[in-house]
Amino acid sequence: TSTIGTPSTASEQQDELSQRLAQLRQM
Amino acid sequence: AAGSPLPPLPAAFKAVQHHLKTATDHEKRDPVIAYYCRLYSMQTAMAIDSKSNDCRGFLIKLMDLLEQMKTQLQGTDAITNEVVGQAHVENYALRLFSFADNNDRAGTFNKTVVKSFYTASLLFDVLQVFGEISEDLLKHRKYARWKSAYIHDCLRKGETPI
Repeated sequence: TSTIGTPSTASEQQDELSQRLAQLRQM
Repeated sequence: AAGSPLPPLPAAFKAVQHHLKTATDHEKRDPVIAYYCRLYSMQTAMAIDSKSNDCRGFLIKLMDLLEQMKTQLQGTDAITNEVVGQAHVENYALRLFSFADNNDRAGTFNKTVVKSFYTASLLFDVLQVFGEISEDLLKHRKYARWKSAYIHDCLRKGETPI
């Protein structure tokens, strides 16, 4: 279970970009 | 927006190199075109690689730039309303296509015609940010891409296009 943290960091970073993209298109 | 705010393009994002160049070319002339070219590049590049350091760094800068453009262009309908934006990009692409096609049919072959066909084909790509593009536009894109390559090749070899 100790390796779970690493991929979630990468996906969080991707999520942040996806969220910003979604917000950009909502305004 | 002065100078070039983006870092060098990572090799993985070569597929959007020309769309980003089209954005820069239209920065002053037509910021709406510049904005949607960058939006298309952002979406496409994110799907390629948003994890490696250089790619993520580039994407963050591109996103900063898009957000900055959106703020600067708040009074522009084609930016705040994507339906208007779609019509703007489509009309622009079709106008470029017609310009190139009319010249081609009149027997005028030069770099401007090549560039117009090619830029039109890139803008048909950009229309994908609004959803799937129609069969008709797909045909236009294929024809424009083929024509630009063909005329470019003829000019390079000193041959007359047929």
